[in-house]
Amino acid sequence: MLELRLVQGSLLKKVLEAIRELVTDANFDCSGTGFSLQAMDSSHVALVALLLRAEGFEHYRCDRNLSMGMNLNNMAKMLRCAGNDDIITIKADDGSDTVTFMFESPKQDKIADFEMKLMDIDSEHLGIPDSEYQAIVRMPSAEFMRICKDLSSIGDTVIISVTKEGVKFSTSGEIGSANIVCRQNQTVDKPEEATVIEMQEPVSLTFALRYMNSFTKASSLSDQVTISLSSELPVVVEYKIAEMGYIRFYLAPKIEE
Amino acid sequence: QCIQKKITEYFSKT
Repeated sequence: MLELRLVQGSLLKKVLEAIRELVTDANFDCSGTGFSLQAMDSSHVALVALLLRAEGFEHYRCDRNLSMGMNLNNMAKMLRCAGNDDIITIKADDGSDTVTFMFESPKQDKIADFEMKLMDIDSEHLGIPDSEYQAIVRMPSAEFMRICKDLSSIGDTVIISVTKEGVKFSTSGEIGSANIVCRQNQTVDKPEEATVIEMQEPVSLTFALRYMNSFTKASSLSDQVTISLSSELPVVVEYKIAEMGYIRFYLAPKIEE
Repeated sequence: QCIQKKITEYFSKT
């Protein structure tokens, strides 16, 4: 038996909108730790890892570990029927081939049940080791989204370079080239607007902008985004989910032949 | 010329 009650149901709606462009079908894993997902895009270039910790739910019952295969577009269709202020409860019985999403209005005057068919998904699970990164950039998520959108009208790839001067996002294409530099800016009274750069050593990596743009769909989950870079590793683009967990996107770099 | 690496070249299956 599984029963997870999330008072801030809009978080689940936002999570779905953030990942459904990247991943079509995925297994949601439920354990004592929390509600999680790990999935790759169809090209195996990007990976998304989601964690919603058990403590973040008002009620969390998961009698035994359960993996539920869901089509994310279908799940998004169902969650779009929940109001933004609704409380969402996810329910499933052991061995069942369906999951139920229950939506309760804040005043408890409307209760809806949506039952969705589960599917068998044969997915690879990758071990992601804890790593030291050469540079970690924390910046406003809206700013990062704007930069990725702006650069993708010029080129297909972005070179992210971190030096002691700041973080530089560069692209070039048929019509020309562009460079955007963000300097460290620790605005004291508005921490959500800060740009903080922790650099062990300079790093410069190239990534496909199409994926970066897709990751920025998670911007509504968090005011800040953290970008972790190392020359030997995929970049990690992380959005914290208020008090509950995170959504992390990993993207393999493009390497010069 | 850049080649796109895959995530599976960095992280292994568990």
